[in-house]
Amino acid sequence: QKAKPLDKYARFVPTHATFPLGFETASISAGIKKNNALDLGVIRNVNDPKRARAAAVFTTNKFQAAPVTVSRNVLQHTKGEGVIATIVNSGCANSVTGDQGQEDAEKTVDLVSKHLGSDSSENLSLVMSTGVIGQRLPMDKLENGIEKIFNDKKAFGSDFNSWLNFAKSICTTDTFPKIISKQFKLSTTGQTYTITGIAKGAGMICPNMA
Amino acid sequence: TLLSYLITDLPLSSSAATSSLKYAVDRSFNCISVDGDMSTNDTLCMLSNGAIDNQMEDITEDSELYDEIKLNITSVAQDLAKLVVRDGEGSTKFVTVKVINSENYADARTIAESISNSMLVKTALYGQDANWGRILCAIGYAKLNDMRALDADKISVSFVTTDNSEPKELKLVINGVPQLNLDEERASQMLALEDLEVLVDLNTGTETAQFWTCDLTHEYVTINGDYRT
Repeated sequence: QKAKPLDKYARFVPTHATFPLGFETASISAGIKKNNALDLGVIRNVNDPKRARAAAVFTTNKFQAAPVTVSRNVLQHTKGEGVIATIVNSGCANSVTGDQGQEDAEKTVDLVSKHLGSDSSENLSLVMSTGVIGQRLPMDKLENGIEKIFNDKKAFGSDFNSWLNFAKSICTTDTFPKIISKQFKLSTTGQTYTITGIAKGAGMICPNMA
Repeated sequence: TLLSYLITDLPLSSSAATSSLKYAVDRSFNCISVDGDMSTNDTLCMLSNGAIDNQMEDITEDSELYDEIKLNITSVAQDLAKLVVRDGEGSTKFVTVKVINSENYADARTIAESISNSMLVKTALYGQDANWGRILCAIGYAKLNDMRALDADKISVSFVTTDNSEPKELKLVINGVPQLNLDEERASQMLALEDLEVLVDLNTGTETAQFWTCDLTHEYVTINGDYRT
């Protein structure tokens, strides 16, 4: 006996949603994936940067990819304050790539931070990568992609498609982008706030993050 | 690899963001399994910016609002984690493994994880085979701290439907005794459902743990046989 194939995209991907105030997303095809699919995305805070906070949990695998160690360093250095963006690529995990991989991940953070107005000492962005392990990040494509995103005034948006495309840009073997947005009211003041969740993952999934 | 983001316009302190994220991940993404493999890149990050009210003070762990916010963050994280399981490579079933009445939480969680990671349990779920023996086997080799949570004479195992059909529960093992006259027709009906719950009642305490997993299919091998090339 076998179960029938399911149209998961139609069932699990929303067609509209409300997103948190003061955030924008951008995504493009930087050519890291073979099929010209979206593979580079940025989420940035456009609200007062002094109010920006970031936190993260990471894999407990002893072999940690370069973006994991670099993002952890950013959080340790900033204590999560003033981190206003995250950049992610799919197609290449930048994992098990040694010192070169570390340099590539650091350079990615530097490039994004500069575009966000940082001087050289400030890291304003986290970095993530997903895809094939054991291959170097194609930095030429990544750098071009970052330039393209930040030099195109129309690249960033806060509408549904901008968020959905960001969710698509992080996918690998996923059959649908995973995006959920919920609104809640504060019990004290009745103010409405939003939490949006975006994820990718379909295989190599049994996380134990800390 | 799992990558995930939680983005909110709440004004959170760094410490509150970190602690609420940790609370949420332990009850969501750290309780899922597609194939039992852990990536080198798994990351869950949260960004907050206070944009709902720039005059509002940061919410800290001591704030009156902290607990409700923590629970709402957890709720979003759980829904997101379940979507990841639903998209498990080649998967056709979404399975909740619930371990109840355990002497301690850690062992309940270990048992739930062991069942969720068992390749043979997962292939049986794909084949719609009510193979309770494989579930017991996975419980039996779970790496428990001690054996106080697991008493072979007290354990009960059931399939529970997630639709409204009756009987809702099909008992496979009661107090350690296998139900050899299993209603195979009902078992087939239940296992044909896309969503299913495996309920393990340890009857040794009061703690509960939950994992979400999926079946293992031919398609999983197809996808992963040539992923790199």
